[in-house]
Amino acid sequence: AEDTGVRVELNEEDDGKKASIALKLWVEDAKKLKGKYKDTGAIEFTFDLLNEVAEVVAQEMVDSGFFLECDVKIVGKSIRDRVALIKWRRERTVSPGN
Amino acid sequence: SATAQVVHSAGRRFIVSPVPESRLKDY
Repeated sequence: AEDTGVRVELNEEDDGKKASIALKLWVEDAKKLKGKYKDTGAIEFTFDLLNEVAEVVAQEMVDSGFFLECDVKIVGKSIRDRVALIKWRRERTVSPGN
Repeated sequence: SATAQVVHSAGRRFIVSPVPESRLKDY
């Protein structure tokens, strides 16, 4: 995946069943962000794989003061890429059926 | 512990914690 400077990782073991999963996001390379990033640490949150949109969560992080508005796309893309990977892994581990 | 909670108006809970060791990468 493209290196956005923002890293998103699972914050719990994925059992492949839960719709809502714990994620952890932090900035690895602040230079990739457009705005001035105030280093607050890692942000832990839950994400509903079925019903939520990465960009909406990114906007909530902006609204909460973690990032500036100009970086909402980078944060959203970082979350979306990780979510896509989680979904892809789940599909691979599901039996193709009969 | 060094954690803090931020609750967004939409109800989502963000918990701020120390960055994992893996952040240490070569620049």
